[in-house]
Amino acid sequence: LETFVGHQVLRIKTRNEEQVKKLQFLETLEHLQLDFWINPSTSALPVDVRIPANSLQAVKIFLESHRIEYSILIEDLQVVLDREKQDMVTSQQRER
Amino acid sequence: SSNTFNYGIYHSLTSIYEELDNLASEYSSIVSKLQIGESYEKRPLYALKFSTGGSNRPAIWIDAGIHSREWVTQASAMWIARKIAADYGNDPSITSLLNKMDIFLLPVTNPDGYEFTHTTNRMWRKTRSKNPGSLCVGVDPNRNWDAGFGGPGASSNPCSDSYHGPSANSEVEVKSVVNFIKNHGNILAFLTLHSYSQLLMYPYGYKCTQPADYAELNALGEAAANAIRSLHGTAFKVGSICSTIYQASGGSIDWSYDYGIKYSFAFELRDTGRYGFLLPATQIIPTAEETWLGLKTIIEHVRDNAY
Repeated sequence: LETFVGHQVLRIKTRNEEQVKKLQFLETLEHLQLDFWINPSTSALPVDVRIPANSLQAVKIFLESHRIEYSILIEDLQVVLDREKQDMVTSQQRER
Repeated sequence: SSNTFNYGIYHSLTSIYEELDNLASEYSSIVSKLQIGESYEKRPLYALKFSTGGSNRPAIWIDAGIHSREWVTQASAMWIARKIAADYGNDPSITSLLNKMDIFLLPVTNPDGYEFTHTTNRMWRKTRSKNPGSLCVGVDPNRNWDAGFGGPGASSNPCSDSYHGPSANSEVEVKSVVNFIKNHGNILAFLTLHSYSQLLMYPYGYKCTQPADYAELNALGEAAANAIRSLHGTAFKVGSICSTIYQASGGSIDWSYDYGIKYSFAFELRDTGRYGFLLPATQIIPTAEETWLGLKTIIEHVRDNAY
């Protein structure tokens, strides 16, 4: 089973099309292994991206250096997945 | 519900398929389960048919879970299935609809991917087909339809999450739906559930020109969004794929619209701003309830404006 310990999901708010383009550039950097949950498209929509732990620092430095605002949607993805799985187990036990 | 299936939690594929059988037996006068094909890994593609008789009546198509990790869409589809069955004979609008039309509902459009999210990788969104010459697996099934296939907004890289596949309809899950719709020949609406972003979209995505029925689709989309908002205040944005998010080729509703199915809409379900598509199970029923109001607005319009 794939685990996602330390992966974070950032919600990025772009202010203009130039910042959207910066994120579209980020999207091309395959070595960062970014998983865009909401792709950069228009500054009217947020961009959500899952970032593996070992890419976190690089991405945050990139965003801050371009003054692109972000917040942390999910602090540690594995914690959310563990809770989801626990919910399912508990509910199925209750169902039975 | 009268049986043990808890619509307020996430379920395994096996459990969902069992519940389809339960619904078909509990509401045997209007609900039947049919297999429209099988997935790459040979899992059955089961759809529910809601019908009060007649042959080849005009029909509505609803699918969910084409992107397998978006569990709230499959869960919403299951709740909606029971809602439709339970409302027939009780809700005058649904009763009149099913006396004139049929509804087909495919709750798990990508069963291989769904199983994979339960057993191996919760983040998986594509199919599980093998790509010759690549170590990477799977195709984005919502870039694989024959609508601007291979155009902007889809990747030619098998390792990308938006890989369009080697050719249009290369994914048997997509091909099975296309064949079903073509063989049926009288589908008037194609509605597909995705998550998340709170968007209600109509064609086009593969090009940024307005569809011929823009005015009607936009007005109907706004009416559906108002219905959604009326329940829990969830605000959906309405527009074409291209104007709302970006150019994205090979999408299902572009294919269905170009095939002649005027009422083609894609829903991106609620975004709590905290979990993305990992909505906690406590959000399943409120999400399903509001989504149903939007779907119902559209299918009532189709019932009253059959073409």
